[in-house]
Amino acid sequence: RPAVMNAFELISTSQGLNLGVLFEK
Amino acid sequence: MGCVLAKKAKHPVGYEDPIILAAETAFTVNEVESLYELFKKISYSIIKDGLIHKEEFQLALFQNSNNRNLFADRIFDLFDVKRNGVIEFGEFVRSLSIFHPKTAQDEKIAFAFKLYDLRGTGFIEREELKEMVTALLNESDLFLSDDLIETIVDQTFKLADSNCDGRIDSIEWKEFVMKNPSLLKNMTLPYLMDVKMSFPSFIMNSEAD
Repeated sequence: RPAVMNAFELISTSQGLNLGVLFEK
Repeated sequence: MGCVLAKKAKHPVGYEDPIILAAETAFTVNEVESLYELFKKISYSIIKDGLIHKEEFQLALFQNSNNRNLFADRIFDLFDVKRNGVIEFGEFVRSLSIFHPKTAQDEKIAFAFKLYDLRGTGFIEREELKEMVTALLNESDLFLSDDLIETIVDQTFKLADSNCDGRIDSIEWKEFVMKNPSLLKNMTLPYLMDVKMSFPSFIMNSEAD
């Protein structure tokens, strides 16, 4: 297990980056 | 009266010919027409002018037009290529094309770099990375101490900033992403392979043969 999280991994989980939402429903 | 021939323009300002857009993007003409259905839905949601305003973009992403989010702001600003405060149809299609599964990885890498280069200096700086981590934590209601945030940012810079000049340039970014491909995950939208299924009303409105 990595001791420290990669900052970019963390920020890539932002809801603001999830454009897939635009295509749902 | 007597204006029987006066006809309202069929398409709003910023509309572009699907044939031209298809030629310049990863989409077919029919797919561009389907994307127009999505574009209309978003661009008429608050201000009925056929242009996507920031509030409408936020509403589409978060079901709330007041939900400020650093990353959504960045996406909006990058889609708004003309920098006039709205996303026009052509900008929408060209930008979404970067997220197409068939688009070259280099284009996705370059877009993600611009996204994270908050101040547009050509480098992802340490302060920018810290600002983004802090924004993500606020958004997620997660709390990490400032020390831990510093450690995460330092550690990431150790891995990504290979020439140790305190900032990540586009070449270092590309190398880093190649080693960590999951960072590009949200740069590909599988939905774009099947736009016609999501917005099938193109069949009714198609101008293509």
